[in-house]
Amino acid sequence: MAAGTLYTYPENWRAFKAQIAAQYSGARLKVATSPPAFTFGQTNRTPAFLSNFPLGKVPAYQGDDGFCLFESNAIAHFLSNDALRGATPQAAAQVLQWVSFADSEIIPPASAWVFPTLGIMQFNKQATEQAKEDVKRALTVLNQHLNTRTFLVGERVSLADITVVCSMLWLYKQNSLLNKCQIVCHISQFISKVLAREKHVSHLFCSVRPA
Amino acid sequence: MAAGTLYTYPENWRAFKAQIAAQYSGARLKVATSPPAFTFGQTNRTPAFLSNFPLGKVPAYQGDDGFCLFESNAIAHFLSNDALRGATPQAAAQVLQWVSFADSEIIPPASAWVFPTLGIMQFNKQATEQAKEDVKRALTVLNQHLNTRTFLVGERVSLADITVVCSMLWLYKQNSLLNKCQIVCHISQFISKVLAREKHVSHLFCSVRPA
Amino acid sequence: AVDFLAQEKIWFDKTRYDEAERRFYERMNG
Repeated sequence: MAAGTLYTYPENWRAFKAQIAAQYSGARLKVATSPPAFTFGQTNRTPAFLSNFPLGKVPAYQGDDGFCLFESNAIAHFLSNDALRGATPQAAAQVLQWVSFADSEIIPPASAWVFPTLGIMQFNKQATEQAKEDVKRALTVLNQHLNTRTFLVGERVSLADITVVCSMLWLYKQNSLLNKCQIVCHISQFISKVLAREKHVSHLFCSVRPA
Repeated sequence: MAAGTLYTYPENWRAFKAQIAAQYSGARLKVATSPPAFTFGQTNRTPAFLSNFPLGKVPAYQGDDGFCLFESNAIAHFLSNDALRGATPQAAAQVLQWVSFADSEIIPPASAWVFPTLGIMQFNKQATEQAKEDVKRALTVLNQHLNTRTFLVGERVSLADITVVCSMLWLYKQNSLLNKCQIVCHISQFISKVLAREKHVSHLFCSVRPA
Repeated sequence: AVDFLAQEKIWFDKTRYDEAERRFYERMNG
């Protein structure tokens, strides 16, 4: 069973994928988000950190045995168990399908929509309208898939569900955005089910109220 | 062993990941790129196609047993064997790490740099200069990793190598771009090794001359 | 969290690039 340390800044939705996967699988994960263990912007620019994690990005994982990984999908995969990864070749491929879907269909437009509302980017009406449409399109596909299923792959929670839920975190934090999106209840129910089974991490989403 | 059909337009670098993986693993893959089997822009908008592949994007894979997959990373993974996917949990995670690296560190700036030169998008000097810097940074990390290794993960070709090589296809097609990038020979040697072992697919890269 | 999020690298324009690529290859394929 994996054991190690996850370096990240607090409330990092990418790190949540790994943290939730570890909770489900039982991997022993220490999370370093603050001094002295880790200071984002400083520690990740040191030569020691960069020698293990050349991009200087977080989350970054170092096992107790020295094994190093960057890229959140890889870390979450490593900290998972076979059930989360997909126990058959078909299930494993479907898990990767939805992980890619989250990265390529949800994250870009969701970020383009949410970041201006957080004051991180300048607001651009045309870009925001396009982003909303793109988010709606992605969530419509997701909602349709969940019309007849409880989870994205198979009959139990997988890395697909964890990844997709985490990718929607900021959409849900900005609650009113999803209400405007007129999301059908399948997605909200889906999120509740993915998060409900794991009591240890529910506090990470305590500020989120599904629409 | 997987057997099915890959729907795509011709010369699609995303489809190449799956095609090369299938060649290595021995999966029986038919590739549908032209009428009557598949017409990009028409077939992928039909209700029949969208019922299996709701995003309408390619590459899309349908097994002879009816199993459907979208997202190129998932398809390539499914058509691989255990060696390509990474035979141990650590190797499998490292494969995913480099796949994510290709998607997040190479493809965005490579697209920003190359698309205007192909007439796909309008040229923007500032965006191009930034893209060049980002490509250089990503390839520097890659080159450094390959300084002491033949392949990205372990001692043999994996999905990591296939994905990273395919993600650089446009950069290499626009040969002069890489010359301007002053790529150290590690990457060129790396590409040659990844492609050299698989004679069946070398024709896919016949128009590419590594810098 | 917002301050940290501001330092994240996101491909905001991905959809625009996907769309441009799609149109390009649809034209190329008649």
